[in-house]
Amino acid sequence: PSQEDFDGNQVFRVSVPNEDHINLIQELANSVQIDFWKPDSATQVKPLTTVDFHVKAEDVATVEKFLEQNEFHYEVLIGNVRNVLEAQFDSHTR
Amino acid sequence: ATGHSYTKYNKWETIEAWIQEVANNNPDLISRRTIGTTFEGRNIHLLKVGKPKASKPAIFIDCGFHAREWISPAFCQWFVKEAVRTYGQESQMTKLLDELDFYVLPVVNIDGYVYTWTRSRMWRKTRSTKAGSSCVGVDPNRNFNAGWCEVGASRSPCSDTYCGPAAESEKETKALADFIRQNLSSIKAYLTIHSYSQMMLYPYSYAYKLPSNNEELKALVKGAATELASLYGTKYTYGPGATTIYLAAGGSDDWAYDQGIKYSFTFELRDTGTYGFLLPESQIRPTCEETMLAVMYIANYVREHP
Repeated sequence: PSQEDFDGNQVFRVSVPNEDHINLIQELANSVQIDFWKPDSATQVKPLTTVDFHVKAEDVATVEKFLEQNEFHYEVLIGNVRNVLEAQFDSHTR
Repeated sequence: ATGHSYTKYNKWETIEAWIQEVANNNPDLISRRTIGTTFEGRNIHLLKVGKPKASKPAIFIDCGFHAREWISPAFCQWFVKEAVRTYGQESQMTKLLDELDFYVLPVVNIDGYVYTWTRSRMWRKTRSTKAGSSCVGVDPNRNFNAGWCEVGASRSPCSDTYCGPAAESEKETKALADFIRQNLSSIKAYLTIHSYSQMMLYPYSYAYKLPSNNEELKALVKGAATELASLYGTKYTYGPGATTIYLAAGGSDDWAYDQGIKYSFTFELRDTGTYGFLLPESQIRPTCEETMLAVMYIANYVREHP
């Protein structure tokens, strides 16, 4: 396989106020491929915390719609993972 | 080690060449050994850093458990560089290396690290395959025999937190555990370097119980976090893993503690989410510099409390 380019992928930070929202996060993780950054998995999400996760470009709209429909507070931490991935090589010695 | 830089992310071949070079160039301070091979057959190298002397206490530091946490191997390289650079020049490091040995495992999950450079930057697990599943890899930090697979881990081979078919099923975790078991009498502290979220954790993560020396460990990480923050003001949170971050069974720090290593810590390096696993290279230097302060603080405490 060729190298994955991550173009259009996004990273979300979602506030989780209570158990109901934890269940919703788990529901989302069961329907869309989610790469959890913090915590490591849906089963480790705790109330009154935030969850960081990475979503493929083709799932971004679905995830945003889900979060809005269920009145989650969230922010987009990384708008395009590919750009940040390329920008990590910013060493002046390179 | 052509192309190697301490302020760049280095691919595995470059790190491996650097391991050989730094050992060859500093025979009075560094020795190298191979403690096993990975699933894909790569050698797992370990550096012993310290002035040779019979029966010294040791501190074990490993990096690169999770493949995508690139700042972690960068720190292990930085640590070795600083040891070489400052031995005989700065009193604290000189004292440490005269009285302690540091076992440094520059990359635990080498196959995964290679995969992040060649196929998918966001890969986390090992690259082992198992009969009966098309999914690849085990989470090495769920693969130790510490409440193995009880909480915060998955029995699904396709999960990112898959605990594996058995504790120490992975050649990489088995090699690490075997080495520590063989050297338990000398290893006084265990530090495992991860990213991200800026935390210093100590046991336990597999349960809400606290270690017998909880107060001592709490004071130690508090002091280390203060030291770390003194350079750039970077704030770290700290405490026992289960309450500070989340329940997670099978971690190497819990396992090391239960083996009798009473100073056992997990570091989660920068940042808190702006870049996550994609920390820019320009942050390697400040991240490693501040982390060195915390590691030196802990090492000095261990030296004074062997």
